[in-house]
Amino acid sequence: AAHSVDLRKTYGAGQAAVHALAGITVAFERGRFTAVMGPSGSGKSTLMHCMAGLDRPTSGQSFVGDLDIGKLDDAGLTKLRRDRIGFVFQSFNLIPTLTAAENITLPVALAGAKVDQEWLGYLVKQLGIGDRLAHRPSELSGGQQQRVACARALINKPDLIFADEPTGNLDSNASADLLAFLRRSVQELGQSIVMVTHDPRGAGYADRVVFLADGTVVGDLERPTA
Amino acid sequence: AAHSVDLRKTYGAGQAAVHALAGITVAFERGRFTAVMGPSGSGKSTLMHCMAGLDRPTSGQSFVGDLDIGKLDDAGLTKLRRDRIGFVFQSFNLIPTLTAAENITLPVALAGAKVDQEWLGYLVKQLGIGDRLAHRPSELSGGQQQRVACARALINKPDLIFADEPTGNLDSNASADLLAFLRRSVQELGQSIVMVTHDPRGAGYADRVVFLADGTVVGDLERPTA
Ligand SMILES: Nc1ncnc2c1ncn2[C@@H]1O[C@H](COP(=O)(O)OP(=O)(O)OP(=O)(O)O)[C@@H](O)[C@H]1O
Ligand SMILES: Nc1ncnc2c1ncn2[C@@H]1O[C@H](COP(=O)(O)OP(=O)(O)OP(=O)(O)O)[C@@H](O)[C@H]1O
Ligand SMILES: [Mg+2]
Ligand SMILES: [Mg+2]
Repeated sequence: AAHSVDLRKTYGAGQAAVHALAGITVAFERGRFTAVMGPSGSGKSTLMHCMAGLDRPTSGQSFVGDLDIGKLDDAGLTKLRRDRIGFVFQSFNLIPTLTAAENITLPVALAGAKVDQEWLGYLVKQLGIGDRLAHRPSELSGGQQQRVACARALINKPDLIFADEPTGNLDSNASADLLAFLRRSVQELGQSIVMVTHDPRGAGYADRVVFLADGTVVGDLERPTA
Repeated sequence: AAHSVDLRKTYGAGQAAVHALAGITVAFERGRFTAVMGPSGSGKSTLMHCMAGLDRPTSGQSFVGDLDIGKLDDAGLTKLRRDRIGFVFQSFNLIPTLTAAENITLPVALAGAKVDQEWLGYLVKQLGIGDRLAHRPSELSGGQQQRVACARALINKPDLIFADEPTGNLDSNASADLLAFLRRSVQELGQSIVMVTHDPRGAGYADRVVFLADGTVVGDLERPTA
């Protein structure tokens, strides 16, 4: 589904340089649910951004399928993200002037397609946000905003989903619902999911857990026992 | 330290009305660490905002010490928040154009006081953000931003601290460090802390846990065993 080769991302130069990614080679297989864990500041979000084409690495390569996304121009990256990749941001990034429903269906509108109303209904019900679709982000709680951001990432049924701490603002029930939903979409729809999490219970839903520290992969565990 | 009497907050009217707070009477004692838990959308952030004077309730009263904060005008509320209350927002609310250090010391600058450099150094070291003080919020990871927001809430040594999911973006080590630090400031400095959390480990650091559901208090536990 996606892999990187010696990916590096450095901010600043000289003494003050920060090596957010210090050479990461990792493959995320199709149809599997991979969790990424690691201390705060270890490069998890930076890795997700570079592998999803949201940010350009300093060096190294990143592939979606067989496509080297470093060779794409900005328009190519936008098309790739719109058609093949769903992204749940750590800070939600909802559009403040749109309602929850409009935020969710925005990717479809941008692609000039028609909304699959049945799938929208299913998503909204699974995520428990049916009674807040007319609210704008400022009229939603933190957890509700996070679930709207998840629905937006899934609306186009992308085959590859990157989710950056999708349960950070959810209580244990809402978070168990969301994780079970993500698990099902891997098993039933064959989607590939890469999820950053600090929550050990979240890692329990994954097929594999990759551990980062200081911008490098320091561990890789198959199927943890939940 | 703070208490509310039949606090209500309703958004909208008629059919679409949302009763975020449906009558909450609760007291948070001085020098104690109280956790507030409850499902997403149950009113936790709304309660914190109304009790800290950041939002006006629809009806009911809220007191800081013996002061009925509903009787204060906007200038009075601002002064109360600056001098007596520290607030850690669920969405950080850092000023994007300021560095981490400037964000942290902003409350002191606004109060026209001098920064206690020793206390600033102690805070920064406890929260593990010493090497990111010159970074702006966009140059910090989610967890680092959260810790800067915590330092800002504590810089003026307020006697009452409201923290809305202060560990939501932190890995288990950083979150244990922060919780232990909050626990110490209750025991050693006599501060009063009210913390919203979804994390059972977080609740374990508290003296008491108050449970909300649908805008009302549904449970109240003394000193859970960690
Ligand atoms: N401006 C608003 N207009 C309408 N409804 C609102 C508004 N702000 C909040 N709400 C609603 O009030 C309820 C309580 O919100 P609040 O943010 O207090 O929840 P919370 O317990 O903090 O949840 P979370 O754990 O997800 O952060 C939610 O159902 C939310 O949709
Ligand atoms: N624009 C930038 N300039 C300088 N340093 C940056 C910039 N953006 C990120 N960093 C640094 O890069 C490192 C990695 O950040 P990243 O956001 O990937 O961490 P993370 O693992 O997602 O952490 P968290 O769990 O706190 O979200 C951090 O130490 C951060 O301070
Ligand atoms: Mg991150
Ligand atoms: Mg909240």
